[in-house]
Amino acid sequence: MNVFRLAGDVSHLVAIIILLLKIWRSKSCAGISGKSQVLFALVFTTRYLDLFTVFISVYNTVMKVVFLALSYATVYLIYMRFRNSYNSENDTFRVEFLLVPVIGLSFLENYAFTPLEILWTFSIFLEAVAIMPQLFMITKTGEAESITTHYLFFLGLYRALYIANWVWRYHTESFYDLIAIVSGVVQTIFFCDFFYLYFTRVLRGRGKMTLP
Amino acid sequence: YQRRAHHDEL
Repeated sequence: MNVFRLAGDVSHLVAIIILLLKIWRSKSCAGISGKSQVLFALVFTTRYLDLFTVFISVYNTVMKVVFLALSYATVYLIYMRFRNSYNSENDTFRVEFLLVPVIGLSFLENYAFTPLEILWTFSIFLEAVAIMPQLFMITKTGEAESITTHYLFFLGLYRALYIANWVWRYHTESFYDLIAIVSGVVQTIFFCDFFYLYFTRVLRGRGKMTLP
Repeated sequence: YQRRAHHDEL
């Protein structure tokens, strides 16, 4: 464990909590892409299947349980509890365009052709594109509430910090996980456009982020 | 990639 990975996990946790609290307190999921949240729940489910078979550390196990619980709670709030506030008419990204290539690639490119390893690879590739429906929804509505942009900021920051963690681990342990690194770089690149808007618009105290 | 029995990152 290093400071970059710890900061990344904290940033990821903060992002998930920001979104969950926003939905719970405003009793509405307007402007939130349910599809992205389902994809994130799928990412955690397929990545943490080793929750009961492999023990890394208390921290690792606790964080996996927390991420799984909070992501399913978020999906529950969107599709069950506050489903009448869900903007399904704006959440129209075709997730099959993400799932098919990700499934295909995880069968082609993996460390071992075993169910657990292919599912882990699937979760890594899927996470890189899981935010697409949410970013698409924002471009479609042309705006995002500031809370939603803070959620996206911490979500994007988490994988950027993981890249620093991979550089650190390469130099200190000469360890590198190429699938995670390539996918993590792609994921972070997808956030760059948002980061630009976030720093130039939201942090200027403009409240909502309105797209040009 | 060093063969590792499992993935230790979240």
